[in-house]
Amino acid sequence: PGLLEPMSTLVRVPKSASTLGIAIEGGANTRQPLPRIVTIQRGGSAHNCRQLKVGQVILEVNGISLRGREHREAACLIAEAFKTKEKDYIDFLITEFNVAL
Amino acid sequence: SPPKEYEDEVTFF
Repeated sequence: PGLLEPMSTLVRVPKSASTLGIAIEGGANTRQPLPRIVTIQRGGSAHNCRQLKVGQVILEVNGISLRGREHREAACLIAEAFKTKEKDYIDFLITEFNVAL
Repeated sequence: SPPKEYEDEVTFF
């Protein structure tokens, strides 16, 4: 743990809309072992922040690694990160490359 | 149907 991820970027998404406005596919034990963004909905928080893009792979959510987590578990982490009142943003560590190091 | 490990699941938030 703690290995630096090549070409990874931290993106802070403020909760600026009532939805996060992304769709993800993949997770551990699938062809896409880390969740990949497949949709960004106009008007959602992700779209408003202008830094997330379709095709990016999500490595971490609020510092929690998604490596080894199946789709449902990764989805729960993202949903909870959006729902929690503790933070008015979500930090995503993303990479443009489709890697599962 | 494909085996479970090759299913494509998509979740919207």
